[in-house]
Amino acid sequence: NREKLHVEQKLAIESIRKFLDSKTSYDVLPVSYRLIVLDTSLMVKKSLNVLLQNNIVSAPLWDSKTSKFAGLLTSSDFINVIQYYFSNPDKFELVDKLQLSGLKDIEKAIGAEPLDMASIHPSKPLFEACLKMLNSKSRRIPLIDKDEETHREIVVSVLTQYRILKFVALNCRETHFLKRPIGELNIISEQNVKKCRMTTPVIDVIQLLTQGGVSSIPIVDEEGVLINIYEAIDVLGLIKGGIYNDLSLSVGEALMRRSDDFEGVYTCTRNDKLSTIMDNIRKSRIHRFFVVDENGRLVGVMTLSDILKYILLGE
Amino acid sequence: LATSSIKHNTLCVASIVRYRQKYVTQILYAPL
Amino acid sequence: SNEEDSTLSILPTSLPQIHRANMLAQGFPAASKISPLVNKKSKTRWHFGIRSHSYPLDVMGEIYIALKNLGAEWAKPSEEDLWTIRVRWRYDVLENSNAFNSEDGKKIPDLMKMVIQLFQIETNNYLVDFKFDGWESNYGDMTKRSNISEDEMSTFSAYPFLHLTAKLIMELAVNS
Repeated sequence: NREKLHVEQKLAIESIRKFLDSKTSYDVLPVSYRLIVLDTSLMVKKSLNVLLQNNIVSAPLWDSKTSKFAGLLTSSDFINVIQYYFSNPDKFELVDKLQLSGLKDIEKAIGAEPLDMASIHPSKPLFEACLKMLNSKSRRIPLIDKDEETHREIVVSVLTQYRILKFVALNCRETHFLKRPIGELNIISEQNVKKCRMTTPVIDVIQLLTQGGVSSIPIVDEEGVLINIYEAIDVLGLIKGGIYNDLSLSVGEALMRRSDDFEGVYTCTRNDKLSTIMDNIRKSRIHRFFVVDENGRLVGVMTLSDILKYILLGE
Repeated sequence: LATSSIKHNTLCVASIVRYRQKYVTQILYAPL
Repeated sequence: SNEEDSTLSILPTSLPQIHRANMLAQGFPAASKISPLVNKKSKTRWHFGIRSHSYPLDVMGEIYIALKNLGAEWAKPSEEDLWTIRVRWRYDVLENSNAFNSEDGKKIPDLMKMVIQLFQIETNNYLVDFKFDGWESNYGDMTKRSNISEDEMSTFSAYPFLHLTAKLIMELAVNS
């Protein structure tokens, strides 16, 4: 039976890869959709309002001076602003009036690694977009085309790992054959998982996010049991509340900012299968799975990058 | 062109554009 | 069989209401002061163009003044249609030095055409509509668009149009 599971999983993965190679990023786009773009002369704090008001966590930037796409605004930018302010508390005025075009200077000032912003043409194979995303360590990739009359750049959309996995879960029946336990697939990050306690100051947790290049930090109790997580996008609520003045808050207190429509942290165990994982991605907006043991102790984390990498390159 | 009321000194304009066989509502937020 | 042997679940202590109750129970000092972010997804209310209750000729006057301030030019309106303005506007961006030559050496048209039209919705309620009307190159030759029909036109960038109309609306808002 094990052998049968192995063979079925291998064949299913190969079939899903063929599917990803046969489709383009354009195919993932709905027939009708919105794309919210921010002019780089907008103030950072106004852009925060726009993101929260539209329930989005990232948006492409448009530099109207050069009539060009100027990268993506992501939670990393807000984290950079918090870290800059934490190191320069006297610069409140500058931070308060900062424009989106000034984010690059903040990045340089704190020595942050600029996000490698890969982009791709909408007509390229989806498989290629996925590879580019994995290599650039970003969880999203802008689709860029050119206006055929003025040759100016068009931001057609921004594809995320979640949207691609959901597209696979919706269109590939082969996901039902991914029955091997995830503990056997070398898909779970178990070593050096950075974690914290509920009493850890939120600024230290934010440092862990940037040092680890991760988008969430698990919060465990004294026995190592998982209680909650702090996500990079929680920083938006911290800034919105203006409590980035008070960064000595514990991460538990900072999480009080989370809005009530937060769906909760998804956990699983080593015995779960990608078939059920993909089925849940199809139904709910999930960004990662924390792997726990039978006592709820944290074992590791499986992110959408890990799942996508396995589908593209695993086996 | 579609516009939304100016709030927080931020202007929001939009236009529905066909991109090949799909329709994108391009929404641009700019400071007043 | 998916569901029965799955151990996927949502961590109860991570649900905001339970987290807040736990924090208060454990007596964290700031816990009682911090309220959850209300993600009011206020539905953006959209309008066609911009509305005005001013006297029609005043509206047209303000538009011409704003266009002039922004360096746009317009065709002389015909007697029978005073409520339509055919605008031509240089879209000059600080692109690289050879601003008007794209990579493949073709000339990039830099004059955007726009039609601005005043409509009456009801008594004392008017609407100013903005329409994109193609590109022209400032060397006078007709824009390439003539040989691309609307249907074939499949990759159009709305940003220059959105950018210029935003500038015009700001000018009108600031002047008024």
